[in-house]
Amino acid sequence: GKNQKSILGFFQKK
Amino acid sequence: MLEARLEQANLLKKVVDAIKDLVQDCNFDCNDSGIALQAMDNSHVALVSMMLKSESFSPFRCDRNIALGINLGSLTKVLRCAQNEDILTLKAEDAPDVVNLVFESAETDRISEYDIKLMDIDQEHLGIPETEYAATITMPSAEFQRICRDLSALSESVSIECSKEGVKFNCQGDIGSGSIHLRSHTNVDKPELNVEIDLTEPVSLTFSLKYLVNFCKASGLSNQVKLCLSNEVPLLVEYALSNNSYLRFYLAPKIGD
Repeated sequence: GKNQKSILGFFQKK
Repeated sequence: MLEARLEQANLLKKVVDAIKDLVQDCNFDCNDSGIALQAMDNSHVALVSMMLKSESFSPFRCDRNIALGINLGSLTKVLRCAQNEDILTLKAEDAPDVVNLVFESAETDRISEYDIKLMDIDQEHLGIPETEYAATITMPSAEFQRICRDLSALSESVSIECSKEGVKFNCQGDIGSGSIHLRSHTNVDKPELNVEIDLTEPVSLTFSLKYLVNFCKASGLSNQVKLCLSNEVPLLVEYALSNNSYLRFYLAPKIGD
């Protein structure tokens, strides 16, 4: 199955 | 100080309505370019990014950067006190405890005024990289809303496949499966019904329908919605507003095995 990724895996904290 | 006057309270009402189920407490970051908001949902799957440019207000004045920490539930309660066509003015001091909202009826001499207590919100800002998306789909926002709503009755997820053949929204659930296929379409009389597909590379991604259905609460803000996709990056769903203002949602994909 597919797993929901976190947005934090793509956009870094400033 | 901040002083920002909107011709119609309706715009802010619709924006807040569209995001209040996704994010609860957030900073409205005010500076001389306008009022911006960036917030993740609690599960860190989706990101809301709103920009109301200073040109969307008349007049707009903001001398220094002010972060207004507002609970959207409270803001909703106060915005319900405004009529859609009321003129809305937001005001705040430089180091404010409250934000002041004034609603003026253009038809009557009624002026109402509310203060909302501000909160200290320690919010992280995320850097959103500039992305050349592999596929950009511009379509009627009502059509996108219908697709998300229809497919969410069958499944938790939708796969969005974009190819030279068009764009296909596919889902598979316990009771069966569903798919909707759209091609580029130009309607000269009703350009709001146009479907435009700009493709540099085929894309196939899977997303949670629960979030997409939530984003579609913004459909009343714009006749058209823009979906931007690249493999293995978050989907961008954009509702363009007047004066280059916008409401954007980013959604992290589901990635398999």
